[in-house]
Amino acid sequence: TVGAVALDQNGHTAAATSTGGMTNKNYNRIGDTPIIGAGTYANNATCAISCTGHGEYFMRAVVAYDVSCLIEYKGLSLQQACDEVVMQKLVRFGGEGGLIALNKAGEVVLSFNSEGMYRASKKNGEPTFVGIYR
Amino acid sequence: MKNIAIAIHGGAGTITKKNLTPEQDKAYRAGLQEAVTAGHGLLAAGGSALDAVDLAVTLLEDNPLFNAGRGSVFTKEGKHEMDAAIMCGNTLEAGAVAGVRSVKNPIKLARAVLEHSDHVMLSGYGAEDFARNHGLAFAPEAYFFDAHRYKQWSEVRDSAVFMLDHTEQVDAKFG
Repeated sequence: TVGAVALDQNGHTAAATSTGGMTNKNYNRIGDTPIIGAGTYANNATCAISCTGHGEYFMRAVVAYDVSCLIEYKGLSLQQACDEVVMQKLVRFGGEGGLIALNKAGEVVLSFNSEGMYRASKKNGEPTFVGIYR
Repeated sequence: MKNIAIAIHGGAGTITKKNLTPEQDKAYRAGLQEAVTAGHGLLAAGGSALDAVDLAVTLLEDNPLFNAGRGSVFTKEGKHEMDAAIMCGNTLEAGAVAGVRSVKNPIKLARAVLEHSDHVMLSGYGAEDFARNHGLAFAPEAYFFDAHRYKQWSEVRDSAVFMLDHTEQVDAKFG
C-alpha cells in the first residue's frame, strides 16, 4: 500500500491511498484503502490521513475519521489523536499498521505499530526526510 | 514560501529494515525520495494539495517495489486487484475505486471518480468501464508481473493464508 498527504500554499489539504491488497487474497476482498473514513480522509478543519496495514482492523476502527473526530470533538492535537488511535485503539483491536497525517498548520505525524514501515516527508524548505522503520 | 508539506508512505508489513540488503535499502529510499520530492516540487510551484498527492501516489504506483499499481501483489487467482482513494480536504469531495484490474494507475481512476462522477466509490467491472469512458490507461497482465511477488504468492497459493504486502513470515491468518 502506498499513500500521500499534502498541504498546499492556499492552506488546503488532501489525502490519497492506493494498494494491490494482500498476497493470495480471495473472493474480491477489499481492504480499508478505498473506504473513505477508514483508510483515507481529508478535512481542512482537522487533518489529512492515509493509512496502511491490515485493512479489516482499520475498517472496524474507522481509523482515519476517528483521528479527525478526536481533533474536532475532543480537541486533541494531531500527534495525540494519531497516537490514541494507532497505538491504543488499533492495538486493542489487534490491528497492525499505521498512518501518515498532516494538518493545516503543516504538522506532520507518522504513527505506526508494526514492522517494515517506509516513510518520507518534506516541509517548506527543510531537508527531505526518508525513513525505513524496524 | 508559504507553509507547504507532504508526507508519503510505502506500505506496512514490507521487508523489515534488518532484512533489507544495502541495494534494496537504496532502491526503496530512492523510490520514496523521488515521490516526495516530486510532490513537494509541485506544491512549491503553487500546485494544489490534490495534485500533489495524486502525483506522489502515481509515482509510487509506477514503481514495482511498492504494493500498488505496477507492483501489486497476486490474488488467489494469480491476478492483480487494486483499490485506491483520494479526498480533497477543502471541498470534502472524494473518489474511490475497488477491485479494479489492468488499470495502470488506480489513483488516476479515483481522481476521475472525484471529478467526473456523482458517486464516491465504484468497483470492479463498472469502475473499469468508467476508466475506459474517461480515457484512462490500461496495461496488460505482464506489466504487473514481478518475479519476487510471484515467488511469494507461489508459497501460499495452495493455502488459505493471505499476507500483508511483503510479509516475510507466514504465521497467521487474518480477517
